[in-house]
Amino acid sequence: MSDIITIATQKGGTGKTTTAGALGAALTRKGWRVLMVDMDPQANLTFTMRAQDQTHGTYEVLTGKMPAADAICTGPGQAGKPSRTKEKPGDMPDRKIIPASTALSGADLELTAIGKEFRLQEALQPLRDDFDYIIIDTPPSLGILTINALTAADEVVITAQADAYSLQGIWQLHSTIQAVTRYTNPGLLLKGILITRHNPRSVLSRDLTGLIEETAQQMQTFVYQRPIREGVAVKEAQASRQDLFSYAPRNKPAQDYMAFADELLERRQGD
Amino acid sequence: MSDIITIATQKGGTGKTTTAGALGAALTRKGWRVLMVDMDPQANLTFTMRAQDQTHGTYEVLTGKMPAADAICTGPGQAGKPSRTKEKPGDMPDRKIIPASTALSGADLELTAIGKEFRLQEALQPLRDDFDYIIIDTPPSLGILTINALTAADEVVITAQADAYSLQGIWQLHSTIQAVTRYTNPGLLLKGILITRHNPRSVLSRDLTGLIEETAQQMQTFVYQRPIREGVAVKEAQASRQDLFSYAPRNKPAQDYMAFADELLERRQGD
Ligand SMILES: Nc1ncnc2c1ncn2[C@@H]1O[C@H](COP(=O)(O)OP(=O)(O)OP(=O)(O)O)[C@@H](O)[C@H]1O
Ligand SMILES: Nc1ncnc2c1ncn2[C@@H]1O[C@H](COP(=O)(O)OP(=O)(O)OP(=O)(O)O)[C@@H](O)[C@H]1O
Ligand SMILES: [Mg+2]
Ligand SMILES: [Mg+2]
Repeated sequence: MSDIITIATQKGGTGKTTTAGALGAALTRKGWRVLMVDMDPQANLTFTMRAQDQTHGTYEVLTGKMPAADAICTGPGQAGKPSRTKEKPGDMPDRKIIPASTALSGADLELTAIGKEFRLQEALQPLRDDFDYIIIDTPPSLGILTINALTAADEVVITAQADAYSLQGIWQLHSTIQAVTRYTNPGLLLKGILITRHNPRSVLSRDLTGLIEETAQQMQTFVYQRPIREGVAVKEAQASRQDLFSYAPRNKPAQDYMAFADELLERRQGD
Repeated sequence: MSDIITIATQKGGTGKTTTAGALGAALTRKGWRVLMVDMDPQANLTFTMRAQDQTHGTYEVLTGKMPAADAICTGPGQAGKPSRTKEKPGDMPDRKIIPASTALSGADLELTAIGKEFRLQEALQPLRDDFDYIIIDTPPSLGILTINALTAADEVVITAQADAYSLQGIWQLHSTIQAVTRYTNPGLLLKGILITRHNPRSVLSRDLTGLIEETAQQMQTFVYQRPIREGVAVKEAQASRQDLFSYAPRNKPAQDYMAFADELLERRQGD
């Protein structure tokens, strides 16, 4: 039975897509069977996984045009791609994704009937035995696409930079999570806050990290021990459409993301 | 007759709010009468301008509950606030803003009647003689709030980081701009692309800046000459709820934003 994890926050640019992609790649490297789901009309994760498809994707699945299994695209393994290290990335297992397309931005207006929040949950149900982890990327909004992703999920991870706007975004998402656990998904767990694009030298970052830790306690959750440091390789890997570990496995953000995946797995055993 | 400028892109975290705030503050310092409009339910600009108000704001204006003039909040002048420089910021003129509130996130579902795209344009019409510039901040989405902001605007400025995801965001917004000029606002001008959070040392930034410049030419627009450099003072000013020029006028991003405002003014004369 797979574990469905949604990465979310309304605050833009906090690393939702980067985190979803890195977590998926880390778990795949550790041998788990992983399905990615791109619920963002920007389709950034779909682009980086080279899985663009305008007719088979999350839009068709949400609007009932096809079952989720038919929309799964197998992104090419990242083997043999130019990467920054001498270390041969080796043959990466194919990574599977249900891609996003621009049609998805119309979903807000199309999904109006009763039960509109449950479309993704129902669609993923038949796939749960085929994967160990299903990881969902979401747009920077609290609309119907993110509500679907929260309703379908077992756990939600919030990404935040250590700054005032991200902190506000955490509180805004928290009230949405409370509504979702009350009306559509009582089992949803807030599985921690991950600090991204971290600049350890800045005083403000340290102050805001402290505030975010206090906030996490108030929400009965936690902050992942190791923030993700800022590193140029992240943008480079995304532009060259490779996962971070194939592109630059020894780079700081890659190490931090591997530590994040390890902590997530440890905490799962503890459940 | 005021000039209405909307700052937009679907890509999250590219500096829309930072740019709207800095441009408003720069024009105010140069003696222009400026009104800010916050169309983002996150209400980040409203927070930084200390103008939170849950009953008078863009939501009430869009849904016809009150005229725009009644929703204008006068943010406190930034005089005398602790700032990083010895230079006394001096008495800043009050800055005016129509604030956002969380109620705004429901606007997508409420604004359904015919003419829903024109609500903001109609509401701002009576104010145009009271201000020289009206600057609109938007959420990271291409939904009805951003459509209203584009329909109301004379010009739109796109913010982008020099990375692959921002470049995709430019193309996505461009097709929305084309639809807006065709159906709701034929006079809308794409008034350039501003590169933000720029890291001049990174090779990728240079490559992507080149690609963005090519894209701008294809869209018959331009990239502002001086990218905005990354600087910690931006987040610090936002957290302490001051405008960038009151907080750290000699800081790199403050200088870059002043150069951006100067170029925008120059190009306006040239029109
Ligand atoms: N650790 C990091 N180091 C350097 N750059 C990073 C890091 N994490 C993310 N970025 C960059 O920051 C930008 C925003 O990240 P990303 O697109 O993952 O955020 P997002 O929350 O998914 O954005 P959106 O709200 O638009 O969906 C991207 O250009 C990405 O490459
Ligand atoms: N030049 C800069 N130097 C350093 N930090 C910056 C700079 N510009 C923006 N930032 C920071 O980057 C983050 C994103 O900026 P901002 O919130 O203005 O983007 P946005 O496009 O408005 O985001 P959203 O899509 O959520 O509305 C903020 O924390 C801001 O402080
Ligand atoms: Mg994203
Ligand atoms: Mg913003």
